[in-house]
Amino acid sequence: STVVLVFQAPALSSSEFRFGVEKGDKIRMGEALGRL
Amino acid sequence: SSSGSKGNPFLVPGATVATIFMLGALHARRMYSDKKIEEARESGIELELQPDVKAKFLRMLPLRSISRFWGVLSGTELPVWLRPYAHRAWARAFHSNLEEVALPLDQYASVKDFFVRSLKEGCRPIDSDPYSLISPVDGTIVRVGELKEGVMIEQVKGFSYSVSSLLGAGSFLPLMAAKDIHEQDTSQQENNIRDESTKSWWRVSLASPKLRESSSSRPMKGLFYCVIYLRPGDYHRIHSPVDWNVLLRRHFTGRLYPVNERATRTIKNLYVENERVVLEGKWQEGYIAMAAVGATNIGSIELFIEPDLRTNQPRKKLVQSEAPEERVYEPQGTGVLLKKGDEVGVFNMG
Repeated sequence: STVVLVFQAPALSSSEFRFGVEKGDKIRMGEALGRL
Repeated sequence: SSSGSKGNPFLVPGATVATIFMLGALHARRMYSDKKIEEARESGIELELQPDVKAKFLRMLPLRSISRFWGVLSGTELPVWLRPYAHRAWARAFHSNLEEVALPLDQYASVKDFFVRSLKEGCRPIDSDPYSLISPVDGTIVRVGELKEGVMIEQVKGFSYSVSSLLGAGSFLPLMAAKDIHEQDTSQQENNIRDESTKSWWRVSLASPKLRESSSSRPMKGLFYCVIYLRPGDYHRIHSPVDWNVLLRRHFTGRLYPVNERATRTIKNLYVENERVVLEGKWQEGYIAMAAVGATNIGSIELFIEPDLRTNQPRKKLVQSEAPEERVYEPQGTGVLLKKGDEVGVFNMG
């Protein structure tokens, strides 16, 4: 099974949302995918 | 006549050996091709979409019936003494972490029960940073990034699917230009959302996902996405990625292709063809949606916020229309409030 998240977030360089993960990473529920 | 009545003594053993030999050959071929794929990936080569005979064959199979049969089989109650052995075998085969399981193994009556297990308290600490967005599930990151003009998500090199097909053409997406956002305070926005006539404000404009803000005081907004694949041995409950209001649920009956790595390389439009449940709403930064996509072995999706929703229904019960079945959560415009980390639903076997 698969979960897809689509969300709006700031995209200006000064306050852009930044992912902390990349393709192929293992992730556990509760860990940050990224931060504003 | 007596020899005729005995039949050929070599028939059954011969057929058995031939079948085992054939299955062995198929498995060896599969392992060889998977090894080639692994080598290609390690050398950084991105594999392209390669529809193969198997993908065409899958289209002809009654996948929904197979999925439902698997659900019945995996739901068979096991004798108490057998349960630990069965669940340990599953854990070994699919690399599940038995240390985290909430209950003693003999308390999971079937493999299906074990599959939807919850975890011991404290096993999944929720990232407490108020500016973080957390993973709603355990799994492997398949794709991640920002949606550009075409608003397509790459399924595999050379093939992409559209977000509006995944989420539903009627998706909400704030179209409000900066001046509206700037002038409207939140409560007014809430009223506008509630007023059906202004629903067009929230109509999707996936053609231009970036909201340009005329006033420089507010950062421009982009649309981001993340695709997470859950392996059979992973923890399969779904949690809330942020504090948000779930305004609407959309259920697409669709197909039930497998969604493993091989399927993403060989079946076009996999995520927009498969059965899925989409939750849509708003968080502190605007629009957010989460799509739970089923698969052959994990066909049914259960929502704790809407217990009576049923997915993976027999074909005859399915409404044949392509349009998804929608439900707006009450009170309209506020919907169901979820906190970061709250349990939202679970993927069930079959």
